[in-house]
Amino acid sequence: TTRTPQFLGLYGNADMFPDSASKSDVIIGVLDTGVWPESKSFDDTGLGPVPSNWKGACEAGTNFSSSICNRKLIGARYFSRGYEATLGPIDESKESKSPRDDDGHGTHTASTAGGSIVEGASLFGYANGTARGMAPRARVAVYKVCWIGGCFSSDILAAIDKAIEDNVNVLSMSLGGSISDYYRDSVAIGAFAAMEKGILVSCSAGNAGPSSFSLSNVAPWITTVGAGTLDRDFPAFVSLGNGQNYSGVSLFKGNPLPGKLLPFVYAGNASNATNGNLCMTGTLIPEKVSGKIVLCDRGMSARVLKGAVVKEAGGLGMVLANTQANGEELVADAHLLPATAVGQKSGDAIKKYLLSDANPTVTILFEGTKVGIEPSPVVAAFSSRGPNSITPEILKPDMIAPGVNILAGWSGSVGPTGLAVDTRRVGFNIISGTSMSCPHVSGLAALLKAAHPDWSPAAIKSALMTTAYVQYKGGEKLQDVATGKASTPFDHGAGHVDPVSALNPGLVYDLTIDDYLGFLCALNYTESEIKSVARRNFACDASKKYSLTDFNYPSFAVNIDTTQLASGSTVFKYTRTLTNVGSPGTYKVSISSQSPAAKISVEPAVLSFTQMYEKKTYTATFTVSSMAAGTNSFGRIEWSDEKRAVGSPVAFSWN
Amino acid sequence: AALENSRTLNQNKRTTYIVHMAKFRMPATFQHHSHWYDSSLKSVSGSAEMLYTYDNAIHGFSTRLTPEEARLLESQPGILSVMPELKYELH
Repeated sequence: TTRTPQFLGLYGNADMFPDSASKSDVIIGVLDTGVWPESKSFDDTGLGPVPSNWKGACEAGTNFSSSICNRKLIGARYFSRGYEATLGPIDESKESKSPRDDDGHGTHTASTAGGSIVEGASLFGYANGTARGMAPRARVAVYKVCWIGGCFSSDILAAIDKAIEDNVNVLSMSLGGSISDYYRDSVAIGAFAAMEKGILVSCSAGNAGPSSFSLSNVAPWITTVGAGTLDRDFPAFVSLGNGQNYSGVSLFKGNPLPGKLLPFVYAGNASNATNGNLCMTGTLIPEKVSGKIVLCDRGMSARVLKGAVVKEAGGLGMVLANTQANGEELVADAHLLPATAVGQKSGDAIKKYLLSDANPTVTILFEGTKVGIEPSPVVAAFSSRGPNSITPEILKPDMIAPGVNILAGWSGSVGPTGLAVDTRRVGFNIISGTSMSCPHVSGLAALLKAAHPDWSPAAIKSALMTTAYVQYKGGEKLQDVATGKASTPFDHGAGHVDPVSALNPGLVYDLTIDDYLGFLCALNYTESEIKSVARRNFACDASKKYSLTDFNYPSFAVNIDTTQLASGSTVFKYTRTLTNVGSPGTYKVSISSQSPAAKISVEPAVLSFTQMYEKKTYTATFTVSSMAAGTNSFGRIEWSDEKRAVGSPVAFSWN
Repeated sequence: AALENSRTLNQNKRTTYIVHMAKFRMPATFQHHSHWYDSSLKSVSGSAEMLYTYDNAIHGFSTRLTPEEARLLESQPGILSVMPELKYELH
């Protein structure tokens, strides 16, 4: 990716991430649509031999030779038996029955996590710069599990099975399914086995935001990653005939519009279809749009497809207006015709002009790439939000990372829009989603694993979470683009990832396999359900009290049942154990709470560590007063020794 | 008759299931767990074939079964669960 390494502080801190041999021995497994091995992001120049513990393979298949892997892309496998069993044999004229990526998504995520350094990367000149993965010296192994018809759990499970056997260190999965209990969810079950082998599993939170309870991949042994913006934008202004200008974004590159105002039409008035405003395929009347710029409303169909529909009908350009569903979130696209996306407010104002002026005119001015945009990051509207609908006691997402307008490697068999009519081919593409934020964290986890090979997946996750930031440099709280207001831990989890701080957190909240088994017991899972997840002959001890509140997670979720809330206030006690992973130090706690109805106290308030891996336990007491059901409030518990700070969000929910 | 045909078709329609096995309960008569998995599957279906055998992510296998075969398999000794396959999407 370009820009995100700077945005995450990875440049100028090279000494903190020494170029050691161990760093290049970390292996990131990516389950996705495969890989385009010819991408410059998989150049292996300067890398040593393939790690001796690597047991993977480079599987041959359609348009993919087993000799195409190298010291960067050390493994490539594909899993299609489940897919073919359900949907019939793969049509090899449409997709490669091999690890080859015919979609682009897999190449993008794999290069984001562990791509090599590529100078002069851009998409049509947009987002130009030196591209690199978050762990540019890590090795990458690709497991193709997603096909045109979707990703099937029997294939996903087979890929995780192999990735564990192959000896990956980090697993990156930018996919999700419907919300289901952990023992029914193959990603959760496979991730449990991976975690047990010391593999950190990073998954995307989902793109179902900004609705509440919209998260995927919420198991506590998974690192769940939401998406935020960068400080980069691609402005393309809408200039109306009445002299008004509105800002939008675009990645269009091609023949420019004539340097004059052009006739402008609302798609809803250029169609006989009831949903004509959405510019669905075949709904525009060519006579009414030919030679004009068309305003389409967002929704129902792909944004780039709407552009193709306008172009097909003879339109010269498109203004794509957000509706309430997307608010002010702007996602840039490499449209096939001059087009720009505008937010709901601008869209409404433009429509007002369009529908009130007898001869409306417009033009679009493309401004290229702008950096230094503030505030940034802001939580992306599409990023899925908490609370956690499976286990409300575990606060999710865990963190956010860059996931909007991310440039990374792309497949050579598909254009940047992914449309069949798009015959352009690019080495890099700019796309958005929690799919893009997940591999950022996967790559950063690989960096931490290289620096601290003995850390457990839980320790690495704790380091990433507790050092994440929740304020801008000026002290203002992170914002949510969906509301334009401060975001909450249900939106950003522990905050925005800060890898430089994560490298040396001082303290971590660690978890062992026994802790996770205790967690399953606390969920009151049946013996059979636990055995399905944990793959062992394990039964919960009937004499033991298993508690979700004492599960050593790096964040806190306090759920208050308003029907059982005593008059006055109710007290909830949670315990946590911190492990020293730094130099000796004395840490003092600081506490903040948004609401007087949710009071926080911590005992003891000071923890002194004299030895490496020393553990200290504290109790957090939450004293909660009555509030209306549906109320949420937030707080924070932070331990600091003046040099380092380890922070945990607290979410209170009155249900 | 059409409704009845449709019901019969649905009853005979095979879909993919992921079968979780209690590997630690494998009878001593089997030398390898894959033989035990195969035997369990054959006990409910003469024609069903395994798609994958899993060793690390879970203990078990995936296969195509009718709903009735899935129900029968679930009641076999050593079977922890028979879960219908789920579809996932890219984010």
